[in-house]
Amino acid sequence: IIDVNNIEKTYTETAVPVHALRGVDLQIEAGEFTAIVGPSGSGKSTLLNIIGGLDVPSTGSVVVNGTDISQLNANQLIDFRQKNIGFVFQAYNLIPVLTAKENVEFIMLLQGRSKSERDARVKELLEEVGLMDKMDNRPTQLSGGQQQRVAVARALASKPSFVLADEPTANLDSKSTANLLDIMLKLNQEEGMTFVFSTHDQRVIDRARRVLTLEDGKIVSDIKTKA
Amino acid sequence: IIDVNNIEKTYTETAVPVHALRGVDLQIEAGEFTAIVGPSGSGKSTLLNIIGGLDVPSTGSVVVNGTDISQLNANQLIDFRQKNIGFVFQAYNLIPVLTAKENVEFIMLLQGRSKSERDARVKELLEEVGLMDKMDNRPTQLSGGQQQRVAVARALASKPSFVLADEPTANLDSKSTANLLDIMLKLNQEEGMTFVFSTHDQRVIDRARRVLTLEDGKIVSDIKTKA
Ligand SMILES: Nc1ncnc2c1ncn2[C@@H]1O[C@H](COP(=O)(O)OP(=O)(O)OP(=O)(O)O)[C@@H](O)[C@H]1O
Ligand SMILES: Nc1ncnc2c1ncn2[C@@H]1O[C@H](COP(=O)(O)OP(=O)(O)OP(=O)(O)O)[C@@H](O)[C@H]1O
Ligand SMILES: [Mg+2]
Ligand SMILES: [Mg+2]
Repeated sequence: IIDVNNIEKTYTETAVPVHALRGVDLQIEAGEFTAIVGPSGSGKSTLLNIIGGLDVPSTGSVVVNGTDISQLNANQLIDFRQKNIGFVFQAYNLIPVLTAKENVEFIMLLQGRSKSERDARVKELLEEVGLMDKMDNRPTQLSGGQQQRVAVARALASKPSFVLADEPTANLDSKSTANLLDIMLKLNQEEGMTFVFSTHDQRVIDRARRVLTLEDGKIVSDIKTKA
Repeated sequence: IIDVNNIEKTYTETAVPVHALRGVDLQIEAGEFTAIVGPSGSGKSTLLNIIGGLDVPSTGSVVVNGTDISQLNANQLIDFRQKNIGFVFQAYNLIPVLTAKENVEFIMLLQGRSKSERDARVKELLEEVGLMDKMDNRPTQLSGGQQQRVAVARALASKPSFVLADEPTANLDSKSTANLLDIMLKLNQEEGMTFVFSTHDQRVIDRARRVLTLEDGKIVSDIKTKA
């Protein structure tokens, strides 16, 4: 379903060029629940951004559901992402002037969904992540972990076929982490939603069915577990 | 050394007032290595911000090294923080237009330290957190965990008597986390630097000598361990 072919990413803007990704090949199949692990700076965010069409590789291609996303122009890319991908950013990237509720429903507005459908969906998601009482708060009125949970709810709002999540539990306590994992696993098992997430959190790694290890821009191991 | 007296913090800007802290009393002694744990939204960041003079309590007082910081005016507070406190923010708050090196030396510039002293200190710190090769990168050219390590280096730069760190290892892998803990413990044991940090990370909690648990704005347990 996601075909990553010989992806390289080199940053040339610093004095010394940085080879963030040095030839990554991998296939993600529908319904996977896959963790990407690796040291700080090993290329996890870079890889997720490229798979999600948020960044362009220096060489190589990414084919998602049959579409070579490197061939899409800017507008087609935006449209493609809206229809197919839910993304949870490492720094959340919530819109500061919108409330939690508005941040979550934003993408549904762009997709032209009806008010009643949006209201029901937002309510359902904020309830699942335990933030119903915070729906009218703006990001500066939320704790770090609360902002992270809004970012997750937002990624799930449009019922994407796959979710890319960059360290989605970094700022969460055990209970919120366990809750989030349950939500993700339920969507994965009941609706076949594909999840690919980067993480440093052992509790999350333990529940992945496949673990890819990135080191210095290369995949050094790819293990299927029986989690 | 830090005397927190009956601190309450209520936010009234939302429809329903939020009692983020509901009467917190605690004393931190010189040389402590203390973790504050608790669920997302329980008040950890709020408490750290108030202890560090970055936020004002609704009632109660904070006395640091004999100074009641609630009695200081804005300029005195800035000056006091510069001289006494190193702060690691949950969202890092690095200055986007400055490089890693410039972010770390910034406070030393404000303190009027000589160029040779600043250069030596920045080099020492960036080396300790493994970021010498990134010193000319700006925050957008750094990974999440790299930004977090710059934020820690910055807090240590001015050799403060105590460091308040808000989830300082959230985005770090095991190796970087272990390394950071070693640095903090070494400063704590060799130089008597006091550390108070909030964390969800069990590896960090395991190495604290005292664990304060916050729930719903109140301290519910205070345990000294033999870590
Ligand atoms: N400006 C604000 N207005 C209203 N409520 C606020 C504001 N800032 C924080 N809060 C609320 O205060 C409570 C405590 O927030 P705080 O950031 O201290 O939590 P925390 O323990 O650090 O959580 P986390 O582990 O998620 O970082 C939260 O419920 C939050 O929604
Ligand atoms: N714009 C840029 N210019 C130069 N180097 C960059 C840029 N963006 C990222 N890098 C570098 O690319 C490498 C990979 O970064 P990436 O953010 O993918 O790491 P990561 O595995 O997500 O790390 P973390 O676990 O800390 O989030 C890092 O060494 C980083 O410094
Ligand atoms: Mg990253
Ligand atoms: Mg916090």
